[in-house]
Amino acid sequence: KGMRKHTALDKWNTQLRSLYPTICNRV
Amino acid sequence: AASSSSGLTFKLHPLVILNISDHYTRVKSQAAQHHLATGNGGAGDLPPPRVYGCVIGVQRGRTVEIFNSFELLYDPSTHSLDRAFLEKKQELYKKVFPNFYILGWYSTGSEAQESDMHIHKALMDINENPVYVLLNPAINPAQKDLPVTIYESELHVIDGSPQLIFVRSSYTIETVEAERISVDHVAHLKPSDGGSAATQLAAHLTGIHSAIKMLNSRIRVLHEYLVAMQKGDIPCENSLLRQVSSLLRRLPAIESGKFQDDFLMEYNDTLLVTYLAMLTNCSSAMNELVDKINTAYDRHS
Amino acid sequence: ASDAIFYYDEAAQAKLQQEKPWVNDPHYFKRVKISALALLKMVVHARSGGNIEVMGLMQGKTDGDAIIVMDAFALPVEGTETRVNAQADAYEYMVDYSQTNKQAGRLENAVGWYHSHPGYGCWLSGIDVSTQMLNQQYQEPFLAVVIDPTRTVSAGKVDIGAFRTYPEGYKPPDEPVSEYQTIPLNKIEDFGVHCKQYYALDITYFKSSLDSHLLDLLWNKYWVNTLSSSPLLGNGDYVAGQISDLAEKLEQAENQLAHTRFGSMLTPSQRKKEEDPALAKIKRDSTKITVEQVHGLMSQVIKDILFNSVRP
Repeated sequence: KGMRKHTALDKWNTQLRSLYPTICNRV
Repeated sequence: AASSSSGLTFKLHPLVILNISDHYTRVKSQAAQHHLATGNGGAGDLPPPRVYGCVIGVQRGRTVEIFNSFELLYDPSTHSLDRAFLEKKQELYKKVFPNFYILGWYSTGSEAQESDMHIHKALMDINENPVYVLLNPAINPAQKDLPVTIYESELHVIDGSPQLIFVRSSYTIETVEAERISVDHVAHLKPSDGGSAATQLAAHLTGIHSAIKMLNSRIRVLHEYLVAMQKGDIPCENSLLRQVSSLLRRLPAIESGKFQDDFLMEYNDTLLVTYLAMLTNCSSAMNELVDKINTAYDRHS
Repeated sequence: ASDAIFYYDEAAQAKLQQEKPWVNDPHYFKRVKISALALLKMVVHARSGGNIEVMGLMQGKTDGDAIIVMDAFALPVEGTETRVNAQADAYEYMVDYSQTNKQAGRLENAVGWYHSHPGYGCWLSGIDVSTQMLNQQYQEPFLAVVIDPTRTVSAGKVDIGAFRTYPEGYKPPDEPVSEYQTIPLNKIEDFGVHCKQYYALDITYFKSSLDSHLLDLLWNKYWVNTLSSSPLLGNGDYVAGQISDLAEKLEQAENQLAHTRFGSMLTPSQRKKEEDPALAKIKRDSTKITVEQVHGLMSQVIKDILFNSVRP
């Protein structure tokens, strides 16, 4: 029942993980 | 008669109550203005008008749920409701609310009248056991109970002859979530704009606080009543004692492994959402900082 | 005095219809007053449609720069975002319903239409703008109201907006200031292209003295429903959709950042529009989702303590 929500949360987490190096590389 | 023995459970939605109130207020307002315009004295001299309408909803087993209502015309020649108008309205409402059926009718007044039975009987070919919802429009600030009464009809033998009489039925107020939020909105006239996070939190917690305060006050009343019974100040009421005992035995309300799992799942999901949102906020702040650093130390600008 | 608004002065309304003060000022109507009954009817109808857009008409009158909505009724029309002027499918119904209303003493004319945007906020899409422009051409005065029943339940407060379109080609002198709201990625283009073609009106509500009395007494009953409501449990799909949309917006923002030197600095055109940078908007969206979730959890925890921590 909660699969959709957890999949979305996982996506959010993945995007954040990918965002950090992008920001750091901009320094 | 004082109470119904049909065993039906009635659920009434706030929309029906507001519908009847609006109908009454409008008719009263028009009548008052007309009275003033014709110079027949103050609007206060007018007797409160009676309005009529149909209530619609669904019946599932022994539960009758009254969701909505619509206005009807009173035909003075037949001392009943205008049938052609009713059928026209019914046809229109069926197109938008195909699952709703005519459950009965409504009117306004302080108590049911003998002439009301004539209207009630006329509806029996549509619904063999119609309900009669009566709203008392008199505003009494000392009143604590909703001035709405639901009547059913029962066949009783009176003076040797069978007669249909009105019997009171108890009901509960039922809301769907959207309805409850709207009623809360207009009852407290909250602004529909966002407001700050603190305002939103205050509004949310105030709602819960008010509800818990109501629960608390009712428990206190029950407690004081039971203490008085224990002391002997009031006679012992066994049925009440049984109800209280049964209520207490239902606590804790839910106690199972499945509930704990689901509850903790929701809890942890919310904590996770909060954590991810915090990280998102930090990313945004970090990004702004990087831009400022880049601007401050940019060799070219 | 609070009940005076319920009286319909046919002569005064007819006079206004002749004078038509709104013709020369595209911004003439600035306020909307909605009755408690009309709001309740519209929200309940919108929610009953689930994920399908539903629509209805509003009846009322005007008073200076305000449109007063006295009542509303549902139309047998669904999927209002699939065609311009979807209400044309229900003209016969509208005529029949209005006639029966007049017979029953509801003398007000139609002053607008309402429809639902389940889960995607209160604004006018391209189709809505075209529909409303048509309405304002032939049925003035006319108002467009949008209700989001999903966000209403999720946030615990009514999500509603009232709008009027500008005439074709009209450029308003000032940029309209509107409250920020989350727009899903798949609707952002439709929102952005048309957002300058209409403006929002201030909404207030009113109720009669009898309504106030009854609502106060209703609280004595429906406090039970307040305590037993569980916002966390009813809107799971919507929340999942919001989080998924947020992740996609993050991906887009990351792609933009990777290709710009000053990611959170505004371009001259953005600065002019006083827009927030993409990440700042995402931050607001994520905060909104979190606040709603936390509020829902608070209710659950409080109820757990109240009803489950008691032992005989």
